[in-house]
Amino acid sequence: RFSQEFREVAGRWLASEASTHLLVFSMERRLPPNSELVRAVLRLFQEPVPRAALRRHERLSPHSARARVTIEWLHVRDDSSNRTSLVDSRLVSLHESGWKAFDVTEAVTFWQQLSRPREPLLLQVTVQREHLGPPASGAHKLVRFASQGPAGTGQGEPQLELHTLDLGAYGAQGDCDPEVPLTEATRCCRQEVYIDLRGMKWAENWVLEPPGFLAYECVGTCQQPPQPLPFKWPFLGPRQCVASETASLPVIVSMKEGGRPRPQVVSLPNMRVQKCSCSWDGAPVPRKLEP
Amino acid sequence: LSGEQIRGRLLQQLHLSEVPVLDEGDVGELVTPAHVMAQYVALLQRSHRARSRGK
Repeated sequence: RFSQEFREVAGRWLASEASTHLLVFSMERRLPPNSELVRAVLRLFQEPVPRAALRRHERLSPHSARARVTIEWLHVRDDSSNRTSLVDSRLVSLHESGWKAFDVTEAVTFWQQLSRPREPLLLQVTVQREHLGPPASGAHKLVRFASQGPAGTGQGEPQLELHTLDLGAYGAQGDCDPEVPLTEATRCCRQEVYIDLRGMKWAENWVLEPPGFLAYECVGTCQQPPQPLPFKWPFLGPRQCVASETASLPVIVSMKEGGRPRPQVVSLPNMRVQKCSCSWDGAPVPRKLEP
Repeated sequence: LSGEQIRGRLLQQLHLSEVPVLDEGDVGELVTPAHVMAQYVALLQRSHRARSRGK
């Protein structure tokens, strides 16, 4: 508009896809440093369907009073192309209204994996038909989520709840102090363990390199968070001290080829512990963001 | 990580059912070729780089 060469072209809406909404959350400094994201919950306020509209719907589609609500994380790549990742989906009833909770932990986990400076967290909310194809039900057209509270009160606005644990208290402590003996009170740490391959009978004449290696192990206990947790997760056990990062170990072995031994390199994955962490037993392993 | 576990992982990676029987005499004179040693060192270095890079 500031160029003489440029002429504005007016457009008009021919169609509107009213059932897709984009929520934008500014996330910088929302997650405390040295903290672990435990759960992120998106709360949307489902507005009640007007009675007249509900009666009309029941007359036209007596068997379907539900719509599918899908939450996707939207990532705008550097080349401006979009990519969506499904994070939660559930059916909602036309007869219900009030706050609906969606698990968007995965979306925030993906967002955390972006390189800085990070874009805001973009969540795409889509309201679709429960079933595709005839007989078509218009239930999805009646589901409305509040976007702003009445008269700017903030009531009913979409909310993002972030539940975090302070790793200073609930995390591991890095490498163990070799001067301090291990007790039941030792906080989760990585301890040196040397594996001597030369001392193993089966490795004789077979394993040529290395003669041994530092494998490390995770020892100690993890502080448990206060009960009850602000959410319920099925099969969630206590926090345990486990290897969260590992490295492979290359080995040279002698293999017989044509009756003669020949050295060969083989890489064994997950042989050396790089990092120990406190993790929930039974918690889902976060997906890695793929390029 | 026990010796048995390491043995099991080696066999699995090499698609073997048991540890090959090798005579000490054959292996004693065995010299690791330079290209095999270079491959081994490269894998070692890659493994250590991954370590310094962190998560």
